[in-house]
Amino acid sequence: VSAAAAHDEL
Amino acid sequence: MNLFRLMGDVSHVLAVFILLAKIWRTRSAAGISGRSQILFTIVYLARYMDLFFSFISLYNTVMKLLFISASCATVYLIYFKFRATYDGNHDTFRIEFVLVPSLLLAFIFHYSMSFFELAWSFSIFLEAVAILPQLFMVTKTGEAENITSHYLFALGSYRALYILNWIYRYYTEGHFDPIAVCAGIVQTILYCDFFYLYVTKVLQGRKLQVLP
Repeated sequence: VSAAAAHDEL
Repeated sequence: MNLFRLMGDVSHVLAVFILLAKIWRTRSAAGISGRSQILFTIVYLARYMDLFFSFISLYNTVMKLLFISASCATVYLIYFKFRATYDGNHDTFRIEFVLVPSLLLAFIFHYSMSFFELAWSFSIFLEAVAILPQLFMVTKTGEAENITSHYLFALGSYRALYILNWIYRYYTEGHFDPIAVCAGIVQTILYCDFFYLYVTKVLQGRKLQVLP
């Protein structure tokens, strides 16, 4: 889930 | 970036421009829910506040600015420039019914208890239901113009394509964003009824009409 908070999507 | 996400983004941009072009060229906002457009503007403003402190890519930045400016322009056209053509009598969905639950959900489900993360979660939940005033309006008037139908189809396809992108990203990079995925699935389900009508009526050259 760590990648989730990066918000690299629109 | 993968093909599903790219197609999703293209579909999203297409939807935004179909709507802007329709209102501009017909000089009319008839059949368009101003309330849905206000909700989408809130969604973009709440989600893209990170423009000021996080840089992902030029592509992301350009798209974010595009969505914010296009949605503001749409709201301006509906409520100011072509206000006389706006069908306010049929645009009666109470937006607090989606704003308040989205805010509550954001306080329950978020990745960290910071202002920007809460705003991000809020925008994800609000986006899932922001189209409800528009769908409500179509049901109330009993029909939608073909260009409005194309707009709704492109806008609905965008999140459906994102679901394929999330499945792909889960298997290729182990990326999983439960908040976006759950809200995205709800968002896509809301369009299912419309997708059915679109395929069975609009694509066969008929006008989209809803049974009473």
